[in-house]
Amino acid sequence: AQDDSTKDEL
Amino acid sequence: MNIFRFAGDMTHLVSVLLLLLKIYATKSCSGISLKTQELYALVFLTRYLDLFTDFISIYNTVMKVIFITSSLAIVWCMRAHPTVRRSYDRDQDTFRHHFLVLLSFIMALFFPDLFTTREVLWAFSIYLEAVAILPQLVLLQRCRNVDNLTTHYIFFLGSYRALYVLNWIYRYFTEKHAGRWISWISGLVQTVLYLDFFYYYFISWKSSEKLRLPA
Repeated sequence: AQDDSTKDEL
Repeated sequence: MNIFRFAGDMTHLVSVLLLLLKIYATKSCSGISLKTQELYALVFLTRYLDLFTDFISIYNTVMKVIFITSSLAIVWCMRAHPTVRRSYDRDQDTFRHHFLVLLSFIMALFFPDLFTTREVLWAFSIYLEAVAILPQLVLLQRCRNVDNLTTHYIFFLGSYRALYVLNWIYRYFTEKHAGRWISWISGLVQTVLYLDFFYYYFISWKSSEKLRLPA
């Protein structure tokens, strides 16, 4: 699942 | 955020600014594929759905707004701006990009991280971005005289995802962060598609001649 650390990637 | 990631975002931003400059300065979109621009607008619209729901940072929000508005503005310019639209090579820009959309959507249905609307659309945008440059590269092969701004635009657009791959490699070794395999594979495919262009871009820079892709 989308862990938070890649969430901020564009 | 590491230096590779920031450099990637700045490179992406520069590519957008170069394209806007080219269209604004020359009032022309010759050599630009409308289909690639449409695919990119779709990529940003399906990837940044969380723009209004999840606030991550000012930087993140500003960049998403820039990418969405600029890609839509460029598509509008090439379709409807009275001066710019006349320079669009409609009969050269013939790549069947609908197949790319369909293929990416099917891939996203079969291989999302999680089977939720948001995750499927996110995976769709990642798969689609990997192949979105194809119409532009095909058009570049057909157009003989492409202006420098256009080649620099493509160079920066291709470099940004390569820097993201470096960012994932860096994070893997420093933060033991595995990343997401969808991003890894799509980012690598996307960068590989540019290798041919990067080679000719480098050759043209060294011999200070105009970039020419072989027919």
